[in-house]
Amino acid sequence: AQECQNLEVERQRRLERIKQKQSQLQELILQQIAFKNLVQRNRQREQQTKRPPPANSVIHLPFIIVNTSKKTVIDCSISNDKFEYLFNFDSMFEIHDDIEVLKRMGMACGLEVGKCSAEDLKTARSLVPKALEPYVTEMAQGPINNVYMTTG
Amino acid sequence: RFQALQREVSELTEAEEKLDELINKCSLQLRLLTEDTVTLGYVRCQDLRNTVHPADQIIMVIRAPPETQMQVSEPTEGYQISLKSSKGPIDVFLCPED
Amino acid sequence: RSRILISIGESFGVSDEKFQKINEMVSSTDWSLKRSLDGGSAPKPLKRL
Repeated sequence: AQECQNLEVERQRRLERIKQKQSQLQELILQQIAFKNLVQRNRQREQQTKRPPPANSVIHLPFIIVNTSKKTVIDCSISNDKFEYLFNFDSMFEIHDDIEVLKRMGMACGLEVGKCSAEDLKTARSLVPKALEPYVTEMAQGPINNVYMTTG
Repeated sequence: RFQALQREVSELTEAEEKLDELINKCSLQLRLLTEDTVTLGYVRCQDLRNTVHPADQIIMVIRAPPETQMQVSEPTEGYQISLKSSKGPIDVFLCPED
Repeated sequence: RSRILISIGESFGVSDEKFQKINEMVSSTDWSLKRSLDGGSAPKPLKRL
């Protein structure tokens, strides 16, 4: 009975770790798809315009954004060497990192919310290695719940 | 019951090892990807404006060197964001409205 | 008083759930209440960024 008890504890612990690793893998797959989609879009645009966009009009990854109402007053202090900044906001704001921005731009094909059209799913599957395709198919319906013992 | 548990734990061990392998591969692929196509990994101000609602907000973009410390604290009035870099200057700019 | 510390500037893909926590912390603040708690003093006119 004691050995069963120990195995039951071990089983529970492994299930929790697998759940955590499934969501970690899901986030990595989303990032890979979002980044590849962004690169593809930029490459197509540059081919259409036959030149890269003006340097001061692009924001390279990694970045974060802080957005707030136009009415917000922001008090900003900057050190001379630009190593330190201090911002005081008198109203609320939001902070988002670049992967969140890419998801909102639709670069993750809606997989982050489990709403992915058949067309988008086809695109997303083409952007990942074979071993990850079953995960992408599953993510189109919702969070990853399985582990596929595929090789490759 | 003991044998059934033993079998299940061994399957879970295999599944977890598979996940570890995929996570390591994916992390490496993403790192190589971002290094190889650094010139094409960019967004434009209009992209950012399309992701905030309402669109006519102030959008501040922060590009910082690695290990920059960002602290968000709640002093007596309003909120404070402080940025401290030890590896180089921090770039902060506002997205133009048009 | 709440305070959240994050390391930023890491390469793309090092995402951090803390941004969500910050947004929840900031949006949960009642700004009018905060202002009244500050003795009703109208916020001092801060210079606009």
